[in-house]
Amino acid sequence: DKKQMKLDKFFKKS
Amino acid sequence: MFEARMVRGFIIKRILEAIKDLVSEASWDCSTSGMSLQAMDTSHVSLVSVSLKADGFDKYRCDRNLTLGMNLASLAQIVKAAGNDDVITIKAPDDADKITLIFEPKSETETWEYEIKLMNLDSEYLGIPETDYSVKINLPSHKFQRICRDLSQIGDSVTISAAKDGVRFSTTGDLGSGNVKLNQTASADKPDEAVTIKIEEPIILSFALKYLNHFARATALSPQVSLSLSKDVPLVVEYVIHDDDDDEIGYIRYYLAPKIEE
Repeated sequence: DKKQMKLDKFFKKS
Repeated sequence: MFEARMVRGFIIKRILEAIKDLVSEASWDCSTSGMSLQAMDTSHVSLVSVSLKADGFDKYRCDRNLTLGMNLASLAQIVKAAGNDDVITIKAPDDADKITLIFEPKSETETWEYEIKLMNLDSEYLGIPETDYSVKINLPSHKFQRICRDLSQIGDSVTISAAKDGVRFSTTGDLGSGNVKLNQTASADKPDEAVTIKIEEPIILSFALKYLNHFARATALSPQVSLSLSKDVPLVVEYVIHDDDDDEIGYIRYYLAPKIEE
């Protein structure tokens, strides 16, 4: 099964 | 003082319809260059970014930068009451704790006025890195809407694979499987109906159809949609908004984190 990634992993808080 | 007047008020109606079920609360940032909004859904899987240029409004005045935090579902509910041909004006004083929405039916001598309370929201801005995407697909927005809708009858996720011979959208579920193959169109007679595929590097990525179906609610904003993909990064689905002269006046961009093998 595939796992849903979250955006926090790709985009940095600014 | 902030004042933004849009004669084609249906654009504002359609923008709100396209975002209200994805993000419940968000802040509009207003500056001399225009209005923008960035918000993630509560699960942090997708993000919506809206931009409307000041030039896209028929009248635009912003004396100092403002952040207008609001419940988007409430705003959408009120704006839904405006007719498709209505002129919509958004007004706020500099120290606003509410905004005023004014709807003016074109052919009539009436004015509808609503006030909406503003909220203090802890906005969390995400820096979206500049990315050179390996694949960019432009296709008719109604075709993308249909692909997402029809494949979600079969499965929960879609796998997008792009290679030299075209782009394939496929899904599997308990019922069986389904796939759609798109090839680049040859002629440029009808630009709105064109499919163009630019591939630097072949990719294969999976995404949740639930979110893509949300994004497809922006279909009425633009005849074309673009999908930008690279290995193991979020997908970008962009609807560019044009005015009557076909000049770009803004966009809705949706970002969606991929699903990966565990």
